[in-house]
Amino acid sequence: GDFIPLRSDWISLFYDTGHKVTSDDGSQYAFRAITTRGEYLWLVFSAGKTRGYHAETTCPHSAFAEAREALTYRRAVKSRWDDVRAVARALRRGKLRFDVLIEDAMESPLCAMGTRHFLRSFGLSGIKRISGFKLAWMMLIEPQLGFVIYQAALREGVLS
Amino acid sequence: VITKLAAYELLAQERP
Repeated sequence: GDFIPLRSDWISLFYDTGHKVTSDDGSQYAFRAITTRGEYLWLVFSAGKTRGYHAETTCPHSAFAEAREALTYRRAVKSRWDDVRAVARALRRGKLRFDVLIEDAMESPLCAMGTRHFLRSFGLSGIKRISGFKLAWMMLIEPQLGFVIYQAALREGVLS
Repeated sequence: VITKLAAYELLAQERP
């Protein structure tokens, strides 16, 4: 009925269809949700996107803003995805070497909750740094890691 | 990990 289980982007949650908020401009709506680990969030759906964004704000309107910013940033990085793939390939072949920091993930347009749950699934909770080599190989399993590699490449001056 | 039932109860408490 009112509560729906959902697994997406490494997060298992239940959301409440009886607790829905719509943004002022009508382009977004959010359901109150809780993960199977007991963390509250807003599951935000934006016009033209099938997958929801996981926002950990208490206020749904902050959640709309956070989702909007992330989507805008994701679109910008997506327009340079060929560069991202080239950097990842070079990291895998050892032609480029740099570490990727947790800060790169935090500054990327990936939601913090998804990053946390992803790292947990891989037994990497609490990790602060990983070799670009490993992460680029993991990107073959989870393509969204490209957003983190992009952020690290910016910091390293490999991309600008 | 919380059960489905616990999750539903917690969500119900969040309703306005």
